[in-house]
Amino acid sequence: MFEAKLTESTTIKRVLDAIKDLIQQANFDCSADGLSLQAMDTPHVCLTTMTLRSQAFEVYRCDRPLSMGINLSSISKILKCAASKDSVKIVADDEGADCAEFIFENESADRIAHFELKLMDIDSEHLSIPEDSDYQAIISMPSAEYRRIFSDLSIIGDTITIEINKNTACFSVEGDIGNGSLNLAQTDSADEKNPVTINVKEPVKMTFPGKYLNTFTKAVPISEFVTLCLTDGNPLAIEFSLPDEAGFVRYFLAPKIDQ
Amino acid sequence: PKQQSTLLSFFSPK
Repeated sequence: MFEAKLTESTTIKRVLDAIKDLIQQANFDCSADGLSLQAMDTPHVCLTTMTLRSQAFEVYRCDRPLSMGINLSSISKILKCAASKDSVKIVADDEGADCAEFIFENESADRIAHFELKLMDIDSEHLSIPEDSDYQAIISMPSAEYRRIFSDLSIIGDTITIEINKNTACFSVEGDIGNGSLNLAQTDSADEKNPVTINVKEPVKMTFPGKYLNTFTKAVPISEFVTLCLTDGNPLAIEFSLPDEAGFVRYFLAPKIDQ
Repeated sequence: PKQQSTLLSFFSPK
């Protein structure tokens, strides 16, 4: 038996919004620890991982691990039927269930909606992601700043270079119409309302596809802050963490490299 | 010019 109830549908709606433009379908792996998925996009440029830990849920029961193959567009359609303040309960049989039940209940518990989502058999392979905490450079910024930087630059072109030196990050773009750049300095005071922090072991300069950096802005409502971790020649890791360590959405983006 | 790499060279299947 798998049963998980979120107090408000907003949490899962936001998480799905952050991943559904990158992956069409994925296995939602349920375990005693929580709900998680990982999937690559078709061109194998971006890997998306998501975790909703058991403490994110008001009720969480997973007697034994199960994997629910879900079409992201379909689950999003069903969740559109939940108001943001409605609670969401997901129920599935852990013995080869062919559908999952979604129950939406309003705050006054006098309106209850039931939906069944057909599950799919998805043949996906799990990738082993190096737990590399030894990044050359880590920058944390308000997620609204992230949105502004990459929605602006990706309009100019798709080749975006991130260069991080001591206390400064430079984001630059080259496009057909011209180019542009933006420098962001570490904020001086720890009391600053919207701090930017930059930790550099070694300066790093890498280039990434702007289209993806812009798509990741869909995760901005999840989190007030975003962390970008860079190591020369390796995928960029971007993390949006849910409040109260309830979970996260992480993206790994392959760099553009010299031919 | 730079070329887009893929993740297949970085992450191995479990």
